Amino acid sequence: KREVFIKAFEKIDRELRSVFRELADGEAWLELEYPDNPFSGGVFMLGKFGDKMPRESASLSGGEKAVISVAFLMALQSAYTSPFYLFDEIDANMDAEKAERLGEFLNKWGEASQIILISLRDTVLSKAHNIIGVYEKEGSSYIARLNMERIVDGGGKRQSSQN
Amino acid sequence: KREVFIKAFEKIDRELRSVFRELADGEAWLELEYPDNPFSGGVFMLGKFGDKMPRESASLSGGEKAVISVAFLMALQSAYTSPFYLFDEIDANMDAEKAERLGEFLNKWGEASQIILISLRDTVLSKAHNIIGVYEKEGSSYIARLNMERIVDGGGKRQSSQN
Amino acid sequence: VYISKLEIRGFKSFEKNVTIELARGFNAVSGQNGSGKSNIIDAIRFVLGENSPKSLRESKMSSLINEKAKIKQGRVSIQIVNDNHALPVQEETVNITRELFEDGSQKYFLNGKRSTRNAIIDLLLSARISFDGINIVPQGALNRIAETTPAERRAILEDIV
Amino acid sequence: VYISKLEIRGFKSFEKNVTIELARGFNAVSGQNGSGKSNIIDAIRFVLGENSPKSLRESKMSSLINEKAKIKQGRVSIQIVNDNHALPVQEETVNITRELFEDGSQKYFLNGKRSTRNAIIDLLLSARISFDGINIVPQGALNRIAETTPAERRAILEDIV
Ligand SMILES: Nc1ncnc2c1ncn2[C@@H]1O[C@H](COP(=O)(O)OP(=O)(O)OP(=O)(O)O)[C@@H](O)[C@H]1O
Ligand SMILES: Nc1ncnc2c1ncn2[C@@H]1O[C@H](COP(=O)(O)OP(=O)(O)OP(=O)(O)O)[C@@H](O)[C@H]1O
Ligand SMILES: [Mg+2]
Ligand SMILES: [Mg+2]
Repeated sequence: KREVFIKAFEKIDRELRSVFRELADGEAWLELEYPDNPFSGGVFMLGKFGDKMPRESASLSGGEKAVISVAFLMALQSAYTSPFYLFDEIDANMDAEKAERLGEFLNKWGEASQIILISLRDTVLSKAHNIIGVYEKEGSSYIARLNMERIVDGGGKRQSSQN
Repeated sequence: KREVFIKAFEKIDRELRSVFRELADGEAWLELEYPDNPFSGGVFMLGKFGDKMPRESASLSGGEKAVISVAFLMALQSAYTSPFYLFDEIDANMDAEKAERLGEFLNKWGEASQIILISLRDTVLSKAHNIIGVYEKEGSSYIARLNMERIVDGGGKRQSSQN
Repeated sequence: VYISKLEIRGFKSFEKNVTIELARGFNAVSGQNGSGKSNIIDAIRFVLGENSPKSLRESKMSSLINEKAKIKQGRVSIQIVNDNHALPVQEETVNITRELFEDGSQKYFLNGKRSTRNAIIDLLLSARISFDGINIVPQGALNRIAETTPAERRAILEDIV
Repeated sequence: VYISKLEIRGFKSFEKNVTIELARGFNAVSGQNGSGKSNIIDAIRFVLGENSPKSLRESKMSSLINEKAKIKQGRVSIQIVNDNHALPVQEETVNITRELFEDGSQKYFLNGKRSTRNAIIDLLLSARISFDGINIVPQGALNRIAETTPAERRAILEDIV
């Protein structure tokens, strides 16, 4: 049992390191509290952004937490793959550069898995294979298939999204 | 005591209605659970966005909650004015149109009170009287006085902000 | 497997029948605040078997029915393409429908035939699909992943293994 | 009254002395994730007397000192313009400085003279300035205002009156 856990732990740790590097300039990794007896302790997640000191994930800034959380979620997939992902505004706290990298990452990931992401940002929406617009008319919701030209035109309320 | 409370309640309710109309297309207001005996019940806050039904503030969407929360905060000022406001990423959940209206509202409010707002959005930053850029260099934080041209240029990492 | 189509009627802000076609890869959904984006996620979780109204941002299940709907009934259908047969059935596409009535009663349908919540949950689990998996991140919930304690994180890894 | 200047040294991510000049009206602060924006808000709350490390996103006060600082001391100074004399003192500008040392000890200064936390808090309260007023909205905290119960909201109104 311990062997199975350690093997999965190392696989997820490797995947975390690799996904994180795609999303940010820095490093992220997992550490066992008690490497000799994993089940008697916890699993730490650390992130090092840019030239800054490594920090425990819980003490990172808002946007840094968002990036490391996405990286951890995707790393878990290497041990337990889901066929699709539902992400609701996971880029809310990210600055422009990180959000754009997230969009590119999801575009790449979308070649192997299905992703349904809600986002208000054009820089992220423009990386999708398919864009769905939701709008309200007389108090009820409807949808429209969108392409990026209509969004960038700002053509009316229904295409309004974070510019 | 009851008189004092009712008077303040009505003043804050009026202000909530007026601020909300500046931030969104719709109405927001307060209601006493027991109008004859305010202290034995609570205070409801309701919001009606567009053509939709009025809803209690707690059951609104993420961005709708953000807008009604800002309106309520500003309404409280009519009863207890603060000399300055510190707002950390209050536009995170707002769509482009609401964020821009927030920026215009704060620009107007800034003529009477001091506002210090953290935002990642150009549309909001461009409405400020003064823009401060924060950047990291060799692991430490520094600041630079910015003007909008530098931000829109994207001139290097340090001006990077939500586009 | 992937979701090819979603049909929502009388559920939350979707008064009239709305069909959403999804691509195999990276789909993005956008629109103004309050337009109904998160309600789409709620609809998917609902049809996959979510029974906790709190997880669908309501205090009771009957609140999920659209307030304006002439017929007080909520209905969500999902079409899953079974290309790799991760779902252990013959069919190339699997259709699941869930109906919710004003009195709180519910009906589940699998490929047109009446079914049960348990049967559908078991079927979906073989393709690693569940209404509350780690592959679903509701609005505002992302950063909790960075904020879990080391003990909780170990538990997450143990569950996965 | 308004804040005209903030000086931060050895506090959180501000290793070297950094001076921030603020305008009377609408100031906006931006920069990449993790650059130090929220730390500026923490610095303002700190110099106004915040004593709860949790409210400053740390588990203990000594963690507020910059990790790289050669002298293990954190220092924040705020300059408040007293144009309408809401602060009941003669001076046109009021300077408050707070120093934090590695052993957890602290020093407060008011216009250059040694002072106490209580004296400064009382002075600020007459201008309706406090480190945890409703005029301060930390990152992620905004929507709680919409989510308070009706009873809590009544309590907020009662406190204001
Ligand atoms: N049972 C219902 N009947 C009618 N309308 C409903 C019902 N339940 C929810 N709604 C509507 O759905 C809206 C919220 O939709 P949703 O949470 O999907 O918004 P959203 O597009 O995700 O917005 P945001 O960008 O702010 O997160 C509510 O404002 C409400 O008007
Ligand atoms: N005592 C300290 N010594 C050195 N650096 C510190 C210290 N405390 C915090 N930091 C740094 O400050 C960073 C967080 O800064 P802050 O929360 O202000 O970021 P932010 O600009 O608000 O980011 P976001 O846009 O993601 O919210 C941490 O990533 C950490 O590197
Ligand atoms: Mg939403
Ligand atoms: Mg921050």
